[in-house]
Amino acid sequence: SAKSKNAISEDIMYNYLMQFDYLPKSDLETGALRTEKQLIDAIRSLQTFGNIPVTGQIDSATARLIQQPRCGVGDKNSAYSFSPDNLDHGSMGFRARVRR
Amino acid sequence: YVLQGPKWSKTALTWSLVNRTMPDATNVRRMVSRALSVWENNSKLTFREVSSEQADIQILFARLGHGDGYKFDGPGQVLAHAFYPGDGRGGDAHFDADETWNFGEQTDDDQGTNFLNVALHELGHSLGLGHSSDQKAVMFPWYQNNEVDGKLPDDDRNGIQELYGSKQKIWGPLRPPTTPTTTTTTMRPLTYRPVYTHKYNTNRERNDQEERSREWERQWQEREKQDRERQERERQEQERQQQERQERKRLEWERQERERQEQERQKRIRENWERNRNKEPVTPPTRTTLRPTNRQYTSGVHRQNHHHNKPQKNKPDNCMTYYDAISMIRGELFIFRGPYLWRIGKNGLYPGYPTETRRHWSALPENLTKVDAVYENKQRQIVFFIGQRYYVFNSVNLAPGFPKPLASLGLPPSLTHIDASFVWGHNNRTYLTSGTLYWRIDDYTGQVELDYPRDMSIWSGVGYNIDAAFQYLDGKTYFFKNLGYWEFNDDRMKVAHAKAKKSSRKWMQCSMSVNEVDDDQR
Repeated sequence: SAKSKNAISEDIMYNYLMQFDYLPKSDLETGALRTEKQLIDAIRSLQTFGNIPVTGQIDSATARLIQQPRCGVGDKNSAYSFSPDNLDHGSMGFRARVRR
Repeated sequence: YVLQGPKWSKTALTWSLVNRTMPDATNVRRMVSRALSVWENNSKLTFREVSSEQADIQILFARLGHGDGYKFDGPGQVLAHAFYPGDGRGGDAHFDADETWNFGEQTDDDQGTNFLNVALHELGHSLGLGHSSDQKAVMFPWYQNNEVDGKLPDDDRNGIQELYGSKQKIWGPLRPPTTPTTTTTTMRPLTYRPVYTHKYNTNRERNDQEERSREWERQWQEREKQDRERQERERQEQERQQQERQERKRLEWERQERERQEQERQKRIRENWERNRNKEPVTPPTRTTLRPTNRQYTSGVHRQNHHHNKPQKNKPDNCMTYYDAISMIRGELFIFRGPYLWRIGKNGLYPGYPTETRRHWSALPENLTKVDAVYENKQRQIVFFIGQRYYVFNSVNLAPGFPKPLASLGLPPSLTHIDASFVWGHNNRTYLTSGTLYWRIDDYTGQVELDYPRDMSIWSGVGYNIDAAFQYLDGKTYFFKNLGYWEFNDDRMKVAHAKAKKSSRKWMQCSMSVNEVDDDQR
């Protein structure tokens, strides 16, 4: 059961790291396998950004950090960065706004 | 601090609350106004509330998926998000309506998430600030229930002032005149005109001081003059930029209007065609009269058959047609439109095309009006999606047991059609799209994989309800909609060019018309 618990937490960690731009978002689709080093580097980067001890491990401080409420915008080179090419005025079904 | 994305090209911005009838609308507006005043007090920016969809910053409360591709997640975790400055949804701030928000003045955690703090943070994004790793900063990504009280931490203040400058000063700090140590001087802050109350020891000191005061006065007047001139230049520059913006807006509006009209026209043609097709009686082979020729595919109708003793069919125009489906089959490009297809090989378009799709695959339905999607699978079988069924062919022979319903792939039984099917070069996996959703097919089980469907927004830039998609010989994936196409950049997970290029130019080798401007040159 310990192994299974660990696997789940790594999965959550991966998703969190992808969601907030510590790992490439394309991984969400490709399910790309990453080396342990890449995961550790991403965790270290998150820990640095979050001002918690930088261990590269999913420790209790990291677990607490990723459970904290936060802004949905990514922390690095976010995909939320606006650019006209991710707009599709006619078909987003959002609000039919005309260009200003 | 991090400056992310573009900045606003103007300093006077407008904002508007979209959910004006929500129960807490008054409190929300008051809090947004207060949050904006914090940014306003620390920069040259000014904000004005309007009730308009044209406002620069739209404040929206929404839950879960709300149309921008960035779903909220219910209570907790993600509280809000915002877009960096720009047109359209640029600058807009979205708040998760499922959170328990505290719109009051109290900063008690038990009352819920402090909206003022979150709004202050999101509006920082709306102005062009990214996340900061400074824990004291407003732009720190994790929620902090700090007392705001109109003050901005140094990190955020430096960021916003780098983008928009600090509040305008009438004059900058001038070095005050040196005064003798024996005098008593009352000085106001350096940015204001100083007032002196002196006691002088000698006439000479008085003369010196008066001389310095005159010099000070002269400098002050000079600076004031320079300020006035600078302000006038800035005003003229702003006016010029405003005119330019209006001109650009007008041109953009005209372009969009043209596109809209073209889309409407194509939609009407498509509807007419479908209606007429459905009404069309089965043509007896001995028919000798001319069949009505109002069955059109696009604005341009290619009439090849002029034999009055044969049923006449209107074929789609090579250079003015959107594509229902497109796929590489046996190394050649096949483009499908209505019941027709084009075939493009090494030497370009085969002569005699477009021709009826059923001439190649005769097991397709006799009343075939269109093919929704086509792809060649790993077993080199050709898979056609038509309405709620799919057909698998070994070369030109229908495989046993087919057609089958889409639901047999694990797709929802309510699904009416597939928009596109393609093998993505990035991972060599097979994808199906329909409307706003897409699915991945497990090549071993032949079934839709778990965790699907997903939102089409991951294919950033192609939008929803695409017409077709396929992987070309160059390994790249191309998406099609209306008369245009996008090349997809797999590494960046977005289209390689924001504006769709004209399909007919690349895929049908159609030449440019006289008035047409090349996309790349544009």
